[in-house]
Amino acid sequence: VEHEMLATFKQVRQWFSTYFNMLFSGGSASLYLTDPEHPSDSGVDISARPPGKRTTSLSMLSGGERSLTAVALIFSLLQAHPVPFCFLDEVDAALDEANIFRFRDLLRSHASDTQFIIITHNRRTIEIAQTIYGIAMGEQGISQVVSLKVDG
Amino acid sequence: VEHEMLATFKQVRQWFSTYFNMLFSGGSASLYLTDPEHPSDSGVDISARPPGKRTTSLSMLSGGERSLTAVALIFSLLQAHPVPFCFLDEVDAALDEANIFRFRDLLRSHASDTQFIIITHNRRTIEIAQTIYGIAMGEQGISQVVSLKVDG
Amino acid sequence: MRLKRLELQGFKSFASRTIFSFEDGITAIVGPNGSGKSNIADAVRWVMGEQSYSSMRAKTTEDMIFAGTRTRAKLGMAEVILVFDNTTGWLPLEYSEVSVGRRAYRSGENEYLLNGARVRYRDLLDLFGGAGLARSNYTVISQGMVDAALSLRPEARRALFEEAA
Amino acid sequence: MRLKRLELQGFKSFASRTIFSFEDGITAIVGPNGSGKSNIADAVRWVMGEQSYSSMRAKTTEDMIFAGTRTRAKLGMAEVILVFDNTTGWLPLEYSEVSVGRRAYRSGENEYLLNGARVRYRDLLDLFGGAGLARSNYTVISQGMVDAALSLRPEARRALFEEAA
Ligand SMILES: Nc1ncnc2c1ncn2[C@@H]1O[C@H](COP(=O)(O)OP(=O)(O)OP(=O)(O)O)[C@@H](O)[C@H]1O
Ligand SMILES: Nc1ncnc2c1ncn2[C@@H]1O[C@H](COP(=O)(O)OP(=O)(O)OP(=O)(O)O)[C@@H](O)[C@H]1O
Ligand SMILES: [Mg+2]
Ligand SMILES: [Mg+2]
Repeated sequence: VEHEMLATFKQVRQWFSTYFNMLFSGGSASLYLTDPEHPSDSGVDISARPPGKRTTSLSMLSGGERSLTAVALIFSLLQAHPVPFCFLDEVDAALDEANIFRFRDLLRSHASDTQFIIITHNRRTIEIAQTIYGIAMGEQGISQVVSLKVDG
Repeated sequence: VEHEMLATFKQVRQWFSTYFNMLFSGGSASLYLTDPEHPSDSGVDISARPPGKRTTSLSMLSGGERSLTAVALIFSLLQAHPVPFCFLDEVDAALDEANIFRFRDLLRSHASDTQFIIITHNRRTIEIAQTIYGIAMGEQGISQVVSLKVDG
Repeated sequence: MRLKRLELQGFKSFASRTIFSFEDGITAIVGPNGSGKSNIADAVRWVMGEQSYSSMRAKTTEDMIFAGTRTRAKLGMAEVILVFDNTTGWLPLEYSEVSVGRRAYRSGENEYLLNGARVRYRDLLDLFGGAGLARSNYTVISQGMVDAALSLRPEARRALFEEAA
Repeated sequence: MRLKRLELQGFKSFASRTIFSFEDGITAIVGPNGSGKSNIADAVRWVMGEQSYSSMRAKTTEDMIFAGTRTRAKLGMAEVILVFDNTTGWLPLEYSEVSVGRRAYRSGENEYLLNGARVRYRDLLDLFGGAGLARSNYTVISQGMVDAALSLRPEARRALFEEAA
């Protein structure tokens, strides 16, 4: 198990730094084992440096920078160990327009391996979906599907 | 002090139920003293019932319903005890388009008593500002004002 | 093709039987505040065996069951079913279509179903574990929790990597 | 007219002197993620006497001072000044314009200023308290904290009402 965990960690670390660099158009990020001698007992540290800045502790990142860094981590886990489907509930809420486009690109690049179901209020994110479910509260206070749009 | 606190509490309670009803276009909300015999030692409970639903505990409200309920509380405190200025940092992030319009209306109705400085990514909220400051990170990783638009 | 359908009945605000069919690619779920979107994400967590009610904005089993509104009486049972296309044999079972279900009653009792037959909770976990889907933290990212991994202590983050191994 | 100007220098990402003039009505602050918008809200909390660093996404005084970037050296001091129009006598002082300031140095020392002259922290609190602005929880609502009041325990919420009294 220890060997597997280490192999996975290295893969996720590789993808995390690639995706961070892509999403932030620069900068760098990495993952560290707090106790490299004993990987299966070790904790995992995260460092993230947006372009042009000094390495900040995670607590100094802005709301949108935190979301974007987290998205880079989620997609690197998906890359190292794909799962058949993934539900994302308003993960784009803190992102500005430019970062939503980058997030969309990453989502699309994974959509052939993983089915994504994404809850969002963002027009830009909705645009790339093949299927759109509209939900509403009916008069009886009951949730129902009100519309469905399927591409092609 | 006890007398003042009670008077303020009653005023805030009154406005909270009014603003909640306005923001949700229906439903009802209220504030309760956990220990009405000793107002200055008592805690304050909140109950909120969106239209068509049963009274839910606050933890069952959706993300947007929580934000909207919180906005109703903030504006009722402002109404009972106006302060000269108020900074709001992305309080509209979880709101859908319809609720942003209601939030805007409430903001505008208070703007003659209180100066509002609002940080937002929402086009709809930006539209109602008289002054708009654009901030950007320069090459040196330093924040600077890049643009300013002042109405009339 | 992996996930085919999600069926909800009596689960939180979905009093009536509601069916979502999923195609390949990206599906968006949109709607006003409070319309029930996050309840769908909670339903997926729940049917996959989630036992921590606080991660589904609830405290007890009863909170998962439609509590009734001003014009509709409360229900006695909540049921969620996930239907998978298993033609590639991704789930370690003979069937080409596999449905996983969970039911809960006001008594607090929970039932787990595999292709309509009752199984133990343990069996469900083994099925998902065998397919690398053990109550995975990155299969469902709940509202407001996108950056949860950044707030964890380093030791707690290890669980994310163990699942991915 | 109450708030006239906010001046920042060396505070967090605002290395250079930056001045915001405020008119009546609504002012919007917009910009990309990470550009420094929430740092402005932190600056207002800080100059009004905030002592809890965690409420300003920091741990120590030094975190408030520009830490330097790849192309610009760190600074030794952070300063924030709020300038009020006091023609209506809203602040209990003789002046028609009142400026309140705070400075911090890498040594950890904090200075408080009233119209340019050093005062004690206590004096600043009395000034704001007298004007009903005691470190008020609803003067600055930080990012992600809009629904904080809903998450408080009932006893903790009482403080909101005491301030409004
Ligand atoms: N057991 C239950 N019975 C009936 N209704 C319930 C139950 N549990 C939750 N609800 C209702 O579901 C609603 C919340 O739904 P949900 O959180 O899914 O909304 P949402 O579409 O995600 O909204 P937002 O866009 O604001 O995040 C609440 O208004 C609550 O009343
Ligand atoms: N002491 C400091 N010195 C230099 N830079 C700092 C300091 N403290 C914070 N920062 C920088 O400020 C940035 C965060 O700014 P802020 O949180 O204000 O962004 P924002 O505009 O609110 O973004 P968002 O839209 O994502 O919320 C971080 O990238 C961080 O590097
Ligand atoms: Mg939601
Ligand atoms: Mg911010």
